[in-house]
Amino acid sequence: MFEAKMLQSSVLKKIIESLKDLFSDANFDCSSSGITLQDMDSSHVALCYLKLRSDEEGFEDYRCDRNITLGVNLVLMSKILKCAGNDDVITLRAEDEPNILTFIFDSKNGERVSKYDIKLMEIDSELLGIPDTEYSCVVKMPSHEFQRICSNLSQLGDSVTVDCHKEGVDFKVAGEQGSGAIKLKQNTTVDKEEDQVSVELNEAVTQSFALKFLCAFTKATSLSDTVSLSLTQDTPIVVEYPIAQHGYLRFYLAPKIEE
Amino acid sequence: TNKQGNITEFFRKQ
Repeated sequence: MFEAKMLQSSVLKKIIESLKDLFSDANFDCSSSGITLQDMDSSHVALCYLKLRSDEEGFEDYRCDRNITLGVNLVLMSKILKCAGNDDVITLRAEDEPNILTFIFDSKNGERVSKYDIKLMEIDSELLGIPDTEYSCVVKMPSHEFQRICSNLSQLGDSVTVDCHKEGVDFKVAGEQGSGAIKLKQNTTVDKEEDQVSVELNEAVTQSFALKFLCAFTKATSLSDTVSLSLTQDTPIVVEYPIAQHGYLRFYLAPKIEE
Repeated sequence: TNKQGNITEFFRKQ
């Protein structure tokens, strides 16, 4: 038996909304330690990795007697989650050898209980081993700032060059009709931590990435006030949104490499 | 021109 009771349905709604356009079918791997999801987009350029820890406060109850994989169509899941109120408590439930995933939405005042079942799918996806490495550069910034940068620069071109150096980070785009550049200076003196821009630098990095994917990742902006970008030359960028009281959502994007 | 890399080039299949 698997049963996970999440205090805020809005968290799961935001996660699925941010994934469903790039990652349409995905396996939720459930174990006693929590729920993980790893999936590649259809072109195998981007990868997402979600981790929701069972021992964090976001789960009121969590039970998973044996490891199970729940193959779900995320577009369908998003439709089901739209039936939940933002303040509803949501329970996910499945048997040990499941064909069905059950969603139970309890309203805050206890007057409304909704139950939806969806059929599970057999999804043949290969898990990739993501090495736990140290990156040359980690930039932390307000998540809405990163969203704005991606949105602004995507008006002019398809790829952004991210240039991390000791003063800060530069984002540049060069298209056929024009070019643009946004310079963010390190700023760790502002009062609120979530408004700070910080750059941890071991080595400078200059790398290009497809804006289409970065813009898609920023659909997760409402999950977190901050986002971190981890870069090493000639390796995928990691865009991480912490999820309070649950864990994190990470996106990996393969770089564009000079031919 | 830049060539788009593939994520499977960087992370091995388990």
